[in-house]
Amino acid sequence: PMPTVKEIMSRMVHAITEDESIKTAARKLLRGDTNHLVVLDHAGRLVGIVTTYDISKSVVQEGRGGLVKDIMTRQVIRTTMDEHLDIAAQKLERYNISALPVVDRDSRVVGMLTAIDLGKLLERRW
Amino acid sequence: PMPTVKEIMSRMVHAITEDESIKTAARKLLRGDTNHLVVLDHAGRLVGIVTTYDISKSVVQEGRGGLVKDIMTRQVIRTTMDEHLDIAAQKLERYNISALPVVDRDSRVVGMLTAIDLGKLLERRW
Ligand SMILES: C[S@@+](CC[C@H](N)C(=O)[O-])C[C@H]1O[C@@H](n2cnc3c(N)ncnc32)[C@H](O)[C@@H]1O
Ligand SMILES: C[S@@+](CC[C@H](N)C(=O)[O-])C[C@H]1O[C@@H](n2cnc3c(N)ncnc32)[C@H](O)[C@@H]1O
Repeated sequence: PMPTVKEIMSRMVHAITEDESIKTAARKLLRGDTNHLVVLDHAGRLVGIVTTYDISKSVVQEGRGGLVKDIMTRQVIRTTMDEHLDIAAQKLERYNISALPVVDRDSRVVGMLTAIDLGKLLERRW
Repeated sequence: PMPTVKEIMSRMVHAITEDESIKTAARKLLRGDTNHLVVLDHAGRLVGIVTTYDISKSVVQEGRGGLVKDIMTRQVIRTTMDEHLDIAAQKLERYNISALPVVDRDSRVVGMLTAIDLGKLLERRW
């Protein structure tokens, strides 16, 4: 049977709020050895995503002094623990993105599915 | 049988030389809608890799005026067209990276295997 997201997702999530600086976001990405931060509001709900791609874009646009809200993506493509992995993988390919926040019914982030995690599938099937 | 890299790799490769600026690298990443640039010498051989992660790191270190050679990774983890995908996927996971340049016998880059490409495998097997 097709595996689900919960079988390979990571529970490690790096988060930030939209009022923090771009530099703080860059520091968190570096410290987390990751390309993705979820942006949460003060009640812990998912309001955006900011990645190293967005930081790199701000370097082109010289937007030094900016805040996360100035560069983050608000329409977040997301997944759930029970979603089948072929569906989740299609989202990554269709939007050319490399991570999907995993959310529960209350839009709380419970994990992260990254494209790198898809490699775990190869250990089982062939 | 276990698929090989050439079955799912992408032929699209975005390249830069080490003497170009960090800002030019950021511009090429943006234009290519990608997180990875291979760094080639003037004879077209692979000498490094620079990603949006490295650009983000340079924002933390305030290294504005720098060049690609100041931030690139020189020890490039790579793959070949005939490598089995389980081996290539293990490299991505072991080094926590999301792309492997695909090189031929003369160390020329012929493509790129990204973690996002691993999703293509799901379309076939289950
Ligand atoms: C379209 S991708 C292109 C670069 C590269 N292929 C990658 O995987 O990041 C970069 C953009 O996608 C956005 N992004 C990343 N993950 C996302 C997600 N789960 N939902 C919505 N946007 C996302 C980022 O905010 C960034 O602006
Ligand atoms: C260790 S990863 C961590 C961030 C994130 N997980 C990612 O996939 O980029 C970031 C670092 O890996 C390096 N890197 C990316 N692809 C590489 C490759 N194929 N070989 C060697 N280093 C690579 C980049 O230059 C960057 O310094």
